Amino acid sequence: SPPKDYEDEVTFF
Amino acid sequence: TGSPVQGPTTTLVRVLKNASTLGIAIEGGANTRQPLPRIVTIQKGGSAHSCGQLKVGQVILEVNGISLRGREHKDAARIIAEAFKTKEKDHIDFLVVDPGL
Repeated sequence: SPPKDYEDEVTFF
Repeated sequence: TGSPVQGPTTTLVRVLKNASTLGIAIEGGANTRQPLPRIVTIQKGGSAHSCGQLKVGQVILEVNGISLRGREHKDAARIIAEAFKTKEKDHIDFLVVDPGL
């Protein structure tokens, strides 16, 4: 599968 | 055992859990354009900020000796969250690399 749009995956801790 | 050889740009950072939040945000993970999690935010008032050694832009290679290589975003995020939550340790060890160096 093509790379995801990683900007959509941000996690805060 | 699976730990990368530490190069000159690789740093082991110990963050004491001295605040109610870790205070970082990460992006990326396996199968994205940023294959290892990258720190995008350091929040004031969090444990990471008070430790003073983590920086925006650093890439996280390991958390408490657990490699993040090959782990997708949610899996890497779970490992970090559990490292902060566990009462077994009062700190988290991050192995980070600064790609800018």
